[in-house]
Amino acid sequence: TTRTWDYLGLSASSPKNLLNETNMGEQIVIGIIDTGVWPESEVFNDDGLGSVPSHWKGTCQSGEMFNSSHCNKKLIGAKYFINGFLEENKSFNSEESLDFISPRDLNGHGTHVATIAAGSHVQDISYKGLAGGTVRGGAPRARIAVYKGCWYLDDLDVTTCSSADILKAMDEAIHDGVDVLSLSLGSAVPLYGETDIRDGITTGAFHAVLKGITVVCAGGNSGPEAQTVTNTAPWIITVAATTLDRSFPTPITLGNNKMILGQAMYTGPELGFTSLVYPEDPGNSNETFSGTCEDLSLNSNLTMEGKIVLCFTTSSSSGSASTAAGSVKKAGGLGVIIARHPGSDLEPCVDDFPCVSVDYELGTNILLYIRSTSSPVLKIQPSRTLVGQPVGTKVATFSSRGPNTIAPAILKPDIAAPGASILAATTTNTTLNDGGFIMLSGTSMAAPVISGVVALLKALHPDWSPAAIRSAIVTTAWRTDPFGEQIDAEGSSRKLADPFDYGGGLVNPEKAVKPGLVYDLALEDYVLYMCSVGYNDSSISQLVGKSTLCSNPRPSVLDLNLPSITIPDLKEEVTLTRTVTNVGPLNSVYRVKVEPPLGVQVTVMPKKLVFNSETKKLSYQVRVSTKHKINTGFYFGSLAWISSVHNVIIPLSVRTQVLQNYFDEN
Amino acid sequence: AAESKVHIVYLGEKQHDDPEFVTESHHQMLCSLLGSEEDAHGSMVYSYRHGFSGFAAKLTKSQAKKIADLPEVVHVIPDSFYKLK
Repeated sequence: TTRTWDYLGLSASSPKNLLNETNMGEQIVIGIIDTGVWPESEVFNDDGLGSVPSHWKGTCQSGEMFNSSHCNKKLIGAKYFINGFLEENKSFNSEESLDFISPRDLNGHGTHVATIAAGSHVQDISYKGLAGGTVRGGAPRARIAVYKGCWYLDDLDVTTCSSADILKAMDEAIHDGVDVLSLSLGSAVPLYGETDIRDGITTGAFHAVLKGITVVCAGGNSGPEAQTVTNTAPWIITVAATTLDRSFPTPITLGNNKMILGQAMYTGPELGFTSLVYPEDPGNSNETFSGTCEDLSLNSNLTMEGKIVLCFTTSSSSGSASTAAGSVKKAGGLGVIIARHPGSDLEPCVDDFPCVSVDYELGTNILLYIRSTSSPVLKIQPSRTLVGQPVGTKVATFSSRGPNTIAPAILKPDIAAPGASILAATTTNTTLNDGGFIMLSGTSMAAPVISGVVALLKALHPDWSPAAIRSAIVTTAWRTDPFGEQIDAEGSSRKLADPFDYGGGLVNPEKAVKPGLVYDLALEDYVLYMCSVGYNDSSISQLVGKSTLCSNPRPSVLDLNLPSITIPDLKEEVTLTRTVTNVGPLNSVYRVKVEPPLGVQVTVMPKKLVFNSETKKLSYQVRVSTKHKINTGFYFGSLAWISSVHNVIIPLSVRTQVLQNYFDEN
Repeated sequence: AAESKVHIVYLGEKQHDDPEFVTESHHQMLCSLLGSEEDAHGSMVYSYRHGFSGFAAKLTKSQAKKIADLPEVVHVIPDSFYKLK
């Protein structure tokens, strides 16, 4: 977070901005459901904070190495939920487990995400000199309530979260009076339906949202493949991850004096010119050679000992780098150059072992150099921190992509935020931490960025519903980076980002303060949604606690009043409706501007919306038809309502399906 | 004996504001299914009673099916697991 908030335009030094106008969210409580909290971290200091908000009813639960005195005016709640986990993991031994049977965090993940959402200012933090600056949350004076529902299972060396525990945590958080709920967890596709309890988060979130609590969830790390986004219910804010305008270039110099800037978090000493090898069969050997990063251990020690090793991998996971580094180190090697597809999952190697990533093109350059000389050598210098141009913003490779597999007409993810190489607090015993701070990547890190922004917006607009807040964030998002350069979607190959990569775009907190118009949703809209996706009257009645009857014919899911229009199966012309609520100047006039998707005709009626003291809500209709004669992929456009001061933009995504329910492959 | 696993019994919006009353209704439902208060107590994992109504309980497949058929039950599903993202 040493860069996140300045990058997003929320600098603490600006005298008048969202941060300062809301007293940094001091009256807001953000609930974090995760692996717990490391309360000694400086990010939970309560310096200068006033008394706990009066609506707070939560408590601090004592347990192993945690008691109520660990809470303060910053960390105002801490509870743990383990019953579901214990029932499902009979081998778990609470006496012997490394995890703490209390709200105390073992993994560090919960502490990290809590920092991102609402950590207090802590100056002069870095990871061994990299990414230095002030660590803080999006709403640095907001209060944090931690609900530990994820536990370390020693037998399998995994951290897992039982949905029964998570649901209980949500139930308690609703009772305690959280204003925002942040969940950096989820399941994998195939997903359960969002209208039933097969997904606990979805169900808990539904009731939280009906009570005015905004629920923010990570969209998942299964990118860059399409149709991988999770936590896709229309009442949840689903978050994608981008990179920052920050990188860690690491100079590597070949023996021919050609310098290449790789990427690493290498903070050890310079490794002077050292023999360089790419393990490959010279043609006259009976030994095994492998230049594949995951298979370096197949090489003899002699091949790698005392050398820097070049390897290639098709994986973008940091696991390949650490596996390669481990193999080279074990063989007595001195460093490793990993040639891989571009990705954003960068991690330091254990014990400051020199490990530098390059792309295939640069890796091939190094390979050609090796083959061109009898004694190839290479020098590695420590990584540096590069901030600002020319480092561009990308939707991270790992960030899960739409379309939404449960309800393709509901655009997911909703929004994107920085989630790659984020420096924030952790436990002091986590591997790769530096003084209790660590760099982590994932949509886990992006979700609490949005939670922090939501906290500030909620402080400024306490009467806005969760849907209105989501709308404000989505319609004002950057579709470029904050400096006007395009946002790419990292993958193989890189492309211009679209709504399935980043929803409305990259969150623009200052713009979201005054969105002009919002696409609001209330209970009756969610009922219409459930009717449209086929739920029966009695189930809906029980879900919402009052008698409901779906219309006949059932309403169209396309009419759900989202700040997006997604038509996954356009064949005949369709007409859909949206309603906008004026939250800007009373007397406002908006005119429509449509950028239709390729080969799609979009007509909006009326073309002008006039608001005054009497008219605060207006509806418009959108008629959409296709010129395509074949089944196409999704094409993207936008629909904007423009006044003299506001541009209220929603993404348009349309797929033509002449032949419906058809797996389009030949 | 059939194996009991944690199931989540979801009842939708809560019918009472008093959480004690909501929990009591969960115990009664479980008691009717399992036949004794002791078994109901031993089976109950959580009562969801603030934001919505439901409970988590250790049930066999057939018990889960029986309770799912009750008109006041929206769904019964086995517990599942999330991962950190």
